[in-house]
Amino acid sequence: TQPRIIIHGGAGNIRPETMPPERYQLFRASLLTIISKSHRFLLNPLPDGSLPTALDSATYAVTLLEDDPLYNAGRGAVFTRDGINELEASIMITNPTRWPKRGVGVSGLRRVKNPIKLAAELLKRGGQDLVGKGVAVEDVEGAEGRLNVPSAQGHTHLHGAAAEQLAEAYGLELVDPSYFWTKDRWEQHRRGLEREKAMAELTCSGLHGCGTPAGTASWSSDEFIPQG
Amino acid sequence: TVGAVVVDAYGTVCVATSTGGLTNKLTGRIGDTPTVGAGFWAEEWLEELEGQKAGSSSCPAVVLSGALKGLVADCLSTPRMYQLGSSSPKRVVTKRAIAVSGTGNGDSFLRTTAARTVGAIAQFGKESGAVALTKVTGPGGELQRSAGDRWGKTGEGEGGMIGIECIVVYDGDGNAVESRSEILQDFNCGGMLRAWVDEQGVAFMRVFRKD
Repeated sequence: TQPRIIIHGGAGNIRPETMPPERYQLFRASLLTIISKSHRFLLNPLPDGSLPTALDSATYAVTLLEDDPLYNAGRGAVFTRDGINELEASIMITNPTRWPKRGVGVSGLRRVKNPIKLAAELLKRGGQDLVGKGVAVEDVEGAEGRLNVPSAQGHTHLHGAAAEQLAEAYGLELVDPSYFWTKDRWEQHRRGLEREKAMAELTCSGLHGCGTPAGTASWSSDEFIPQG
Repeated sequence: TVGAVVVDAYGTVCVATSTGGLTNKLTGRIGDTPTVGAGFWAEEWLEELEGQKAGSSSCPAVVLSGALKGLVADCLSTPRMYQLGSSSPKRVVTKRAIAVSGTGNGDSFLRTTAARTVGAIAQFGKESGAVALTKVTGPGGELQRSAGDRWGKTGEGEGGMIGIECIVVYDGDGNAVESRSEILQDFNCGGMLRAWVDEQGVAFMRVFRKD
């Protein structure tokens, strides 16, 4: 099969009015750079002569997108109402013979630098030969050498501290939560809460009927607010 | 949200998606990106033509009797039947593999299990991946309908998807003889940031429908 790839960096209320030319050029340069690097990764044989798998190539492409603060993922992620970043990721493949789990989701992450790498590791481990065998611990070659860690078994969604504990055991890079902070997203977060407050006051002044804020902290007709 | 869908030289399709979630979401809210079938989906299945049962990815590749001497000319359209010196036409078995990654208002993707719905329309509705994806996330599709009268007021129903469909055709001895893949993409809102490489290796980037 001829290897192919497509990537996205988000969708929503994106219109020429909410995407000025200089911002459009920023996204254009970033997306074309990432798609070119990822296509090259997909086509170039690995040191052992084999061709990269779809799993490794998709993980590589999303890692580049997570590292670019332009996008709502990894560095540059949006904030919750409480001003923290809670990251989510997932991965799934069509071929069930190699990884019977087929798909994995991770959520509630606050310190894993590249959430997609954790999803990929969870798909590769604790899955292919342990599905349904309920093996409690797994021998893992982690950053500190061989470790016995709770096995991810055939689970397809892991959340919060348990997921981060496995990320650490697998030797994935953990960062201080401040790594994800960017000024643009912080200001978007503050503007959203202020918009909601202003809408609520407007609404309760009887202009819209009390208790039904016309705007939300998560969406605006005037700008592109990442919806997730 | 960011995503990538890749088909490799072995015909496996993989979807990877990552996000910070909905701006100003409630802390603890889980969105569609890590929820199987909502923001992402990947599956493959066998399709035997002419009345034989549609297989699923777990059933073995059906080995057809006798070797096919022709190939399906364009495996993205309905394969032609081949008479191989006998009265009854032979059957052609194709393996279809589809993976999609969603982005947009996650709670709407969750309510409609949007990604799985694309796979189901393609497999059970016998539609191409492109038609199935547009039926869910294209203008006026399932996702937009799920917003009801809140469409255009709260961001509900807004979103887009990218994907890849790969079809492999097997000969009478169960050997893969031809494969073709197609890039899938559509959205129902103002724009979707996306980039892809076509079959000639040319890179494209788009935000709107016609930029």
